[in-house]
Amino acid sequence: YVTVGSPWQKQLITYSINNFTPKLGKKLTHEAIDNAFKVWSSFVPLQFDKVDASQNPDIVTFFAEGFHNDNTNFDGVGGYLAHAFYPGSGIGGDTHFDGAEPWTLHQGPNKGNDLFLVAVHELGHALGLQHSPDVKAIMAPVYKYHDTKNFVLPQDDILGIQSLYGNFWFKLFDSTKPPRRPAATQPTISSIPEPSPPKLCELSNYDAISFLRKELYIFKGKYMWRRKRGKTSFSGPLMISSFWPQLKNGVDAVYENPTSNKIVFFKDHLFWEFRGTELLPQSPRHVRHIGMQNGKVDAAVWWQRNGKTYFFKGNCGYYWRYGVGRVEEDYPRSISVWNGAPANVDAAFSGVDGSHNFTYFVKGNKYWVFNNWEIKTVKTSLSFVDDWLKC
Amino acid sequence: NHVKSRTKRDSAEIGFAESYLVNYGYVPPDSLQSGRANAELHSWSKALAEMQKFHGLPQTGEFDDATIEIMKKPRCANPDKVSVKTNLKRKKR
Repeated sequence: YVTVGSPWQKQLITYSINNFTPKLGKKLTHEAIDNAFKVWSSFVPLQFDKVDASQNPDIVTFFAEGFHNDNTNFDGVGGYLAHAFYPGSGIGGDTHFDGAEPWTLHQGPNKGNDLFLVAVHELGHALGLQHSPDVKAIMAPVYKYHDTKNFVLPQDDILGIQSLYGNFWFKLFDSTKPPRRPAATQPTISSIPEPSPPKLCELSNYDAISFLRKELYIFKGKYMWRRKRGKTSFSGPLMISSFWPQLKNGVDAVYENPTSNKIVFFKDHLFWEFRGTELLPQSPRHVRHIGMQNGKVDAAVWWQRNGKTYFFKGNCGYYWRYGVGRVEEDYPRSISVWNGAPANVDAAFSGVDGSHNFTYFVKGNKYWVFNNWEIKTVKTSLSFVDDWLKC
Repeated sequence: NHVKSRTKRDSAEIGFAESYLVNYGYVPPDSLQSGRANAELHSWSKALAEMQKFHGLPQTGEFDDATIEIMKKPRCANPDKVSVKTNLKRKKR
């Protein structure tokens, strides 16, 4: 991604939609542009309020043909589709669409130009992103169709916009509290302020924990913390979606299988397979594809000793052993086999300092140490906060 | 290579492609002055290779079919290159 040096220096940004394309009508034109703003605000702490053009909004959007009072004339069908000015006063942020283009919405590929997709791209400029050389990115210069019904903002664009506003938030505001929302001039869709990101040392439990690429990750809600190799402290909170955009609603369990070079996340009844941060084909899939009838895996851990992966469901105290492609026949079994391990475990991990001699079970903010060779728990109910988080 | 690829193509396509490189910031606008064009053949070829790289094409430095084809696709009017912000001159609406 490529950014401009000066993003908007505020969190509340106003915009107007001054006219509409008759090819879609007013309602669909507004729907396309409103939703394009929502794409960006779901990854950075910006609030977009639509106002009337007479209120001198930060971002003015309109449709025009040919010359339209700036130095880039539109050129009829094809060629220029639209353009936008980078953040700033006056014309800064303004976004113009070529009215001559065959505007469509949610009509699939090869049917004109989808206004929602072009609007996401142009508003990326209006927020400070330049064109990206990543051809998969929405900020690539040439129009390319992306699924608009289940639109997922490409990774490159997420990293780009968060490099502008993710730091902006922490730099400008106390990182322990979100910026106080200004009194909304009109009722916003959800006037409930974003909950402030949790503090790692104050968490009473964790959704998932695992070593990934030999770095320790802790997941809670939409956030994650990361302890790099050789470090004792964690960086974060980071949005999980900044690495894995498909997981913006959080995860229940995660494990890495270094031999297959896969990182697998579970959330409710689905699982996603990644190579690093690249989503592998067929993901997400229902857990029944791996033989688990109902969903919600609470913890998962891969064993180097036998190459198997173990899935734990907390509330029922069962576990499954997963081999190649599906869980093994005579499972689930009771977790009592892992004698001494807690029943409704929240998370499990192994691979500490690269060794897989022990499995660590975490429940609440306590942890248990299980010896993978003696097949028994050797330490019980220790303080995870003291021993791992160094709070 | 550059001369060869130019002779193969008709002048209208060459003109279109050269305007594309200028419009999207790969070549400074004044490179279009004919007197200087030959002296800057190398910069055209270099600019072309740069555009091809940005768009994920083989960097031939030539006006080849794949390059001309992608130049004809509908796109955003903003420049690709940071240095030439052609549409940023204005400040007033």
